[in-house]
Order: sequence, then C-alpha cells, then structure tokens
Amino acid sequence: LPEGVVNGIEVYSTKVSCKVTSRFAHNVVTTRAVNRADTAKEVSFDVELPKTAFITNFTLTIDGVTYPGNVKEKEVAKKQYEKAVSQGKTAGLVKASGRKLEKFTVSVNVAAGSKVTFELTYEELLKRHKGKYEMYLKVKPKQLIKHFEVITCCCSPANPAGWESRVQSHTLELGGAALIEISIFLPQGRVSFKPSLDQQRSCPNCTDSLLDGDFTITYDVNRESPGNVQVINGYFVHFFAPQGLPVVPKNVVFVIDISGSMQGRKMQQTKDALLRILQDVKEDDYLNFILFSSDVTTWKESLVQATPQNIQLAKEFVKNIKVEGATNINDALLRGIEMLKKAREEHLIPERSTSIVIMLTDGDANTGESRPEKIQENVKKAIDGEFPLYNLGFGKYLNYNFLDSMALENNGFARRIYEDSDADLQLQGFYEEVARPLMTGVEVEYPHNDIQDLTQNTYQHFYDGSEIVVAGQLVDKDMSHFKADVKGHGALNDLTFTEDVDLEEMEKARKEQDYIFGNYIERLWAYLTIEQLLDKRKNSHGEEKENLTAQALELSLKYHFVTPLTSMVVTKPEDNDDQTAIADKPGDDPSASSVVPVMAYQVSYQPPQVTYVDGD
Amino acid sequence: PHFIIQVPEKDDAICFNIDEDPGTVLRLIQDPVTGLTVNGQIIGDKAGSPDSKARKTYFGKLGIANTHVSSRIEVTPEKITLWNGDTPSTFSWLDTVTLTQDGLSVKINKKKNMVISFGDGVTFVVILHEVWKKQPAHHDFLGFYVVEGHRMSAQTHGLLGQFFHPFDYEVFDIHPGSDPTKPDATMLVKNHRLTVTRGSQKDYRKDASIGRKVSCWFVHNNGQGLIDGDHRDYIVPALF
Repeated sequence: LPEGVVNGIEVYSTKVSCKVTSRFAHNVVTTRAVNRADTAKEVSFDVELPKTAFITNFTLTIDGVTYPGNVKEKEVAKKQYEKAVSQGKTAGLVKASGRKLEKFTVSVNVAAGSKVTFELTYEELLKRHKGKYEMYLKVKPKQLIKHFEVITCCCSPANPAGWESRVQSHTLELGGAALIEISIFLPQGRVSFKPSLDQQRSCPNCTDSLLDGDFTITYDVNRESPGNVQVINGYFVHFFAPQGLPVVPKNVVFVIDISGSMQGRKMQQTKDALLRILQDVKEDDYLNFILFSSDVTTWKESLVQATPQNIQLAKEFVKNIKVEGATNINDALLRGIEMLKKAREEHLIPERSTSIVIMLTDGDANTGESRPEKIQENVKKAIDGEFPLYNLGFGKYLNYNFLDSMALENNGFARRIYEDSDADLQLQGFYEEVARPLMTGVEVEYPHNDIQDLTQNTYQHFYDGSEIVVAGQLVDKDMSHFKADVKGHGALNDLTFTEDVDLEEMEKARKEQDYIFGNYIERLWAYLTIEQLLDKRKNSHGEEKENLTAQALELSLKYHFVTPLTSMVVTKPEDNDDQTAIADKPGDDPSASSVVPVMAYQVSYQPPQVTYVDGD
Repeated sequence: PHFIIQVPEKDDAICFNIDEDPGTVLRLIQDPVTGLTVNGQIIGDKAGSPDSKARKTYFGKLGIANTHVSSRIEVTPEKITLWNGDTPSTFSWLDTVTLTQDGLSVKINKKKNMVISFGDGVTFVVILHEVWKKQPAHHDFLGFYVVEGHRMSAQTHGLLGQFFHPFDYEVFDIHPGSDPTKPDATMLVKNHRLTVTRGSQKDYRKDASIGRKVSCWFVHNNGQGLIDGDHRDYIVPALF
C-alpha cells in the first residue's frame, strides 16, 4: 500500500487556510481522499471549529460531482433531517466539543477507486481579550497525510495614516518549531505549517500520526491611535481601544455560592482563585463578599476599601469559608446590588468609580425565590441599568441559559467555569478581564442622517485589553467623509475621541491593497448584527422576539451563516434524498452532545456503477 | 527658540531668541496666585553642532502644571501625558480627543495642536511642528502660544509671563542696519536703551507648516534689556 493508506483510504491532502482581515477570520478546511480498496469504504471528515464561528459553506465532491451545502431555516432543514433520520440514513452534524470548540463530522461511503473532497468554510470575528487576538485550530489528523498544510495570513487594509495592523507576536505550540515557517511582511503576517510524511510519523516505521495539538496564533495590532474606521462598499467597521488611560477604581461585590454542592474541589478552587484575586485588587478599589446557601451572609456590612489591612482580613475570611445548605441566588444578588447602590448614595465610594457584581454559582436556585424568571425580574429591577452583572456558572449542573440571560440583560455576560484542574485559573482569568475598566458609559456616536443599521454602540465599560467594535452602513455610499465620536468617562476626566473618516482617501488606499476581500466588512457587519440580535432575543418575548428572530434569520440566510436559527443541508438529489447532512449550531450546553440525536451521522452512499480497470 | 511678544496697544510686536544648550529648561510662565506654571525644555538639531551660533534650538518638551490641583501636562512631539496626582493618562498626537475635568479642558487635534484651557480666561495652544522623518538636521518640535491670559494674576512672571502685564516701549531713530532689508532702531524699554532690528517671525497657530508672518522688533543678546534680569535667571532644574 502506498504510504498514508489506512484501511484502504488514502487521505492525500488536507489544507487549512485561514485569512484574517480586520479581525474577521475566513477559514477553509479542504481534505482530499481516495479509496484505494476494492470495495466501498467509509471516509470521515472531522473538523473542530471555534464555538464563536459560523459555518458558511460545506461541499462534498465525489468523483468530480459537487454537492453544495444550503443554509436553510432550521425548521425547513429539520423536516428533511427527520425524514432522513427516520430512514436511518443521514447525516453530518455539529456537536459541542470541549470548552472552545464545536466538532463538525461527516462520514461518507466512497466507491472503490473513487475520490472525495470535503471543503468546510467558517467565519469568525476574533475578539480581543487581555490585549491579544487569538486564532485557534485543533490539529489532529487521524492518519498520515501526504500534503498536510496549515496556512494562516493576518492582514488588514492600510488606512491613510498608515498605522494599522501588523503582527506583533506568535505563539505556536505544535510539533516543533522546525516545521513552522513564519514570514511577516508588514502589514501582513503569514504562518505556514507543513510537516512532511516522515515528520508526521509517531515513530520511523509507524503509520499513525503524531500530530495532535493546538495551533494557536496570537497577535495584536499596532495601535498608535485609539480608533480606526474602515469602510468598504458602503459598510464600515469602527474599532476602538484606547491605551494609556488610568484604571477607573471599581467597587466589586463577589456573590459566592457556598451551597452543599460546592463541597470539595470546587470550593477549594474558588478559594484559591479568590485569594489570588485579592492579591491583585488595587488599593483604590472597594469590595465585599456575599456568601449564599440557604441564607445570605456578608463579610462586612458595607463595602470596604482594599487597603493592605483589609485585604489581609479578606484573605482570612476567604480561607474560612465553609459550605452548607441550599442555593438562594435571589436574596444574595439583591443584597449585593443594594449594598453597591447604598455605597453610592451615601458617598462611601469615590465619585469617579464604577460598580460590578460578580456571581459564582454551581447550581440552580432551590430556596427562597427559585423561579428563574422571577429572579431575573427582581435583579433587573434592582440594578436598573446602573452597573453590570457577571455570572460565572461552575460545573455542569446548572441552568446556564438563565445565568447568561440574566447577565446579558444587566449589561454583563456569563462565563462557564469548567470543572477541571484549572478551574481556579479560569476564575482568576475572568476577573482579570474585568479588573481594569478604563472608561465607563461609553457611547459611540455617528451623524444620524449618514449612518444606518448600526450594531451596538453603547457600552457600560471599556476594559483594558479589550476592544469595542461597531459596524454599520453608510446611507450614501458616495459621501466623502463622516465623523465618529466616542464619548465616555475616564478615571479622571470625561473623554471624547473623534475619528474624522475621509472616505475618498480611504478608497484610494483600498484600491492599492489587492488582498482585501471586497465584502469583508459587510460580512463582519452581518456577523456582528446576527450575534447581537441573537443575544437580544434571549431576553425578549412576544412580538419583539418574533421580530428579532425574523431579522436574525433573514441575515443568516442572506449571508449563508449557520446560526442557532439555521441549518446547513447537504443533499444528493439523484439519490432520492436519502443522503442528508445537517450542520447545526449546538449552543453552549456541554451536555448537548448527548441530547441531540447524534446516533444518525453516517451517510449511506450507494456507490455509482463504475467500470474500472486496475493494473493488478 | 524664538519668542514673539505681541503688543496690541501699539499694534506691533517685539521678538527675541534664547540660545541655550539642549536640555536646558526655561521658565516661561509662573503665577503663584493661580498656581499655573509653564516650563519648556530645549532640544537642538540632530547633528548637535557645538557652535552655539550655528545651532538651532527649539522647545522639545513642555511642562504645564497647576500646583493648586496637582495636575500636570507633559507634552513632547511624541506623546502627551496628563498627570492627576501620581496617575498618568497618555495620549498620542494621532488622537483627536477632548478631555474635561474640573477646571481643565484639553483638546488634542490629531497631528496639529492641542488647546489647554484652565477655566475661563487662561488658554494655551501647543503646536506640533513635524519635520520630514528623514530630515537629517532637525527634530520635530513644539510651539507654545498664550491665546488668553486675562485670569492670570499681576504676579505672573517668566520669560513670557512678565509680558502679560501692560508695558510700554518706544522705538525711534530707525536707520539702515547691516542687512539692507532689515533696518535697525533704538528701543527704549524698561529704562534700557537697546539697539533693535526690524525683522519678522511666524505665527503658526492657523497653519503649522506655512504660518503667518508677524513683523517685529528683534531684541538681540537673548532679549537682554527687554526681559527682567538675565535670561539665565529663567533656567530651572526640571520641567516640574
């Protein structure tokens, strides 16, 4: 058998091609295989892609005939899917896989001597966390591959001021540096990973692959100015991330679940994380702990300044936390919110400071007010938009959608803490993301008459190391310039950053940059709009929900995105629809993979009649 | 650096140079009543000619402070740093940004200038002069203008500050000088009789590259006789 043939199947090429333009990543994974056996064989195609990505295309090409994927409304796709499932003859689907990834899997039977090509395309907006963007690929081929290649390219349109992106750093952890080529031709950075067959072998005569790793590229853009606006074909995107501003002092209430289920490692990890967080708290900050089980207890009656003495006392308090009782989320959150509001009213905290509630729980409310919708209502009413709520869901056994929804409607977000050896680091990592607010009450303003279909343009906080991204459309594509103001409150003063966008000059520069995808900004706008519509939809009801759903669905279909509202269907029309592959968005439930009907993911393929001569 | 003192009462201007070594910090304004001080640090050419007559010097760093509210602004051609107590905020000349806080407003106009106002009645403008990056001889440098100063007290002093108060001078005996295009004259000012030369300097507030010509009577020898004391009296050890 030729090298790289396993069970009759030779995967002779896999190419992963990633292109990042303006933080918007376009990824294409192409695998080509041939069945060298003398009977039909099953070929599998597995790709793990980020949860935040939207699949936009999948094609299956068998012996030169291409079967394209069609993005359809979920219900429409489901009908085809159910029919195929009922016949036991479907499907490809996507499952949640680990913390960051979803797994796309398709298997197809390939006739003897036939070739198959799989091509999956997905797109993602890379978000800046702690000062860097991260592009992540899981590399784990099942067998040796003659031509295996990962090529990534980070580029960005140069703007008239000529300062935009350049790749500043790389982190690669895979198979040894000798296999990786990095070339940087500013403003483009290119990384190529191309191991030979021998380099892939786990040992000199082995036929299995040693490639099993994370391919991570981290980079940041060269940012001389806090803002950058890019405009292409009437769509614009505005990136904003000021540097050099002092941190706004914060008042943090940690609302910690100490119910019985936290017993053991979870509580120990929580304590470890809190102790490390306490080391990083700045002296300007104020804090308090609210512990909840069946009852609610507080460390101090009101917020206290993070003086060295108080931090020492807080550490002692944290070390002595004991688990007990049930889970009273409602009363704990209301106590924390009231404490923050009172501190503001009574001027116990600095005038120029910002408040944050961070709740950690590992289960659903089961005492006091335990109806999630009522808790949400109470919390929303109590916070009244004054500060954000961040919910950390620890472990598997909780209603994450409730935490997510409650945080979103209070200008925060939820984060899942995976029950694992590094849970303490996950907790600390989350805190670091929100520990350095540089601006509060941020509002990005554009001239009303010139701009339409704006994505979210108000933010309660801008955190150091993150980035605000606003996209929209120009009413008049031929306008020559517009102005964008970003207003907010800093630690010491009120700030207004102004961007004067000269569209004629930008168009001139754009024409000189032939590497820019023409509709890149438009797709980025669509991605961001859909993402935000889906978030808003989580907390809407009735007609509003219907409208949001309709808008998100329309855009998902228009731009071919597989979102929670759509599915991608790959069919072979000539085979009487008995081959249906469905790609769905599995959502953020780690147990989802065992809930969805995963048993039906094999494509039944009737090999075509082929007359075929072989030398042997 | 060149100094231009406009005298609206006479619809005329007086100018002088201060030639000092690069690194020297000069006190431009000091007002003990409002707490405002402005100091400027001198930079030279890239080549650093040892011949002080051939050498050109500019302001490369300005320090503007209000000691009453412990706020400081340090401006260089590279960046702008605002200090409130010990807490800095840093901005680049590529920002267009407006900052407001109690009694202070700062507006940075991308790659052009910044306008600093202390309440009503005191406004300074700092101009960024950029030279061609590959220019062999010169650095980027700064211009400093007082556009409004009526809230400054009568005790204000400094190379510029001393001229915030009304002062009188007289120019007579205009006669040809060594340069036929620049007549000399005698100026009577602060009880000194000085030989001055008619010349011109430029006001770059409206346009940092071309500027507007301002005719003035040039006082030689580091403004000696025009300024109070000697120019070395205005040298201070540090920007703040």
